[in-house]
Amino acid sequence: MNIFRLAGDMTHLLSILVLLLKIYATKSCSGVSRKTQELYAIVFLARYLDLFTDFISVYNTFMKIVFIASSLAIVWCIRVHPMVKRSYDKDLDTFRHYLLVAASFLLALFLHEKFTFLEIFWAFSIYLEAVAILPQLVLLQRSGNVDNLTGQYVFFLGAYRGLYILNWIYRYLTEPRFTRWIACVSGVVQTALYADFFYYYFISWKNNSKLKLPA
Amino acid sequence: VVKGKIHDEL
Repeated sequence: MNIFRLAGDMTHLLSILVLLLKIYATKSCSGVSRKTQELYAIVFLARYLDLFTDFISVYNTFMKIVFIASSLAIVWCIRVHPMVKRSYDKDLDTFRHYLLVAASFLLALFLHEKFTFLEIFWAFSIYLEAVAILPQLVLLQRSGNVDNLTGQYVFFLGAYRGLYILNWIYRYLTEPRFTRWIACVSGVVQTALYADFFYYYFISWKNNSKLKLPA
Repeated sequence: VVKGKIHDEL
């Protein structure tokens, strides 16, 4: 575990806390894509199937359970909680996310490290995570104005991806046999998707103005 | 890399 990986995990955790805080404090999920949240729940459930077969560390196991539980809690809030549910605007959240699920699974069937049940679901989760933010980014772009907490949620998610790239560079330089193409290439694609958002996030930060995305 | 423990990241 290096400092970049730890910082990446912490910003990932922070992003989820910011999102939960937003939903809890405002009893609203306006600006939040339910589809992205459902994709993340699928990502964690598919990836952490190894919770029952492989033990890495107490830290890993704990974080896996936190990620699964928190992603399910967020989906539950948006789908079931009476007040939060009312604030969900399904007309803005129209991304056909099932296409992402289908494409990721198909890709995992062809591109995986081993042709086993766990490995295919692991690869599937990596591909799906890479594109899972798309419904959220499209929703933000369509609604134009982004509230502070939602903006910070996406910012921390992007920061987490950026830090994971630094982690891989560090591991590549320090571990003699560090090669993991699937995770690294997908991770770079995933981070690139945030580039546009980051550009406007920094402009609004520099000008001390509200974050606005161009239509 | 220990076999079966390649996925040591989250």
